[in-house]
Amino acid sequence: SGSKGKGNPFLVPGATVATIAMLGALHARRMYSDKKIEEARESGIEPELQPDVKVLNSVFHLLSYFEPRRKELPVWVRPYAHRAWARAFHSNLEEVGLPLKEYASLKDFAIRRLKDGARPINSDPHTLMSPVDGTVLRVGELKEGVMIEQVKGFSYSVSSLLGARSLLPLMAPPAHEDTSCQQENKLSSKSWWRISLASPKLREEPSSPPSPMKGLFYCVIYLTPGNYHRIHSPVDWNVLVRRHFSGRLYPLHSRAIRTIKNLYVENERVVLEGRWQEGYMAMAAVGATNIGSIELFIEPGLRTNLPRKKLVQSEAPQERVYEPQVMLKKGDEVGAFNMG
Amino acid sequence: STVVLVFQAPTTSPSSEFSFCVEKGDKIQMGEALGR
Repeated sequence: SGSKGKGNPFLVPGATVATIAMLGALHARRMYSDKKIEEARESGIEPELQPDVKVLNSVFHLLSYFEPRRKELPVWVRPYAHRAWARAFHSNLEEVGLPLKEYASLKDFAIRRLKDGARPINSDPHTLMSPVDGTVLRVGELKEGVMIEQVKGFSYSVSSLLGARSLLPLMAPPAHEDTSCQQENKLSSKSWWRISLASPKLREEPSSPPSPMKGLFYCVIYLTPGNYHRIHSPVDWNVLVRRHFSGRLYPLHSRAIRTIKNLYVENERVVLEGRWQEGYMAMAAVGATNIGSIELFIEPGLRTNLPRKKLVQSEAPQERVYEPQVMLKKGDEVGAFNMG
Repeated sequence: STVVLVFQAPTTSPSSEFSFCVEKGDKIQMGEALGR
């Protein structure tokens, strides 16, 4: 080895210089990307977690099938298991509908009913009530662009959330644009849905009373694992279409919202569309890692979060038109987020 | 999990204009008014 080393006097110094140069380049690159992240954070944009989608996705799906939560527990264990769950996720045991030993598994406990009267329904016919327990993440009116902000610096489109074939009413372009031809060629078979936000010239004839201008509003509510997980009807409305998007099961907690883009349009979700007294109404139930399956009491046969042979890009959503329409009263149970 | 509502409501009209009675960060229970 000694003689070999003597054979090439430049080997060791060359390798040393190359190594130092490479380390220097890596360090410079790291400093550059840190500076970029710092600048982004200063402007309020969280660095995006570059998820290795396939790995993450399979892990999250496997988690959602995690057996023990669906296992039937021995009767004597149940109160301890459910109390532990309640303590971990701050559930209110005072409101639970049945004695704890009646819930055979954690899955049953997660979808528990509450005691009668625990959630009085706001009876004012002019109010729209919350369909679930949770925390309000976003509320607002959709102006020109139908985009909902996920986090500062990133928004997703409502049509991606609800589906390309959504009945979402057209947002008429701003009044200054000539909308006559656009209106004709845009009105399609669902014209009864195409409610143009009437610009002055499109307003109805003076003879009929001016119909109120309509806006599109949205509200995003996040449920923590300990929340009551049944979904109720926010108003009296008729449901016309159900759309199920089999998708990913990224977590939906605040850290994930800040770092994984497109969460709401990537995750498994079920969308209901219909109409209420003021026009269009849609409700999207978006699943997450520990809550993989979304049950619809109005369509008990629906199964979500089915094991897939391989990770496929989210296929086109499965759609079902309800005929006759499903009529829901304000406060009716519609479905639930469940484990598994 | 998360629920997203998207709905039409009056913006400017003689009788009523929809407005939310909750704002970002509020905790809410099922059955409580979101807006009117």
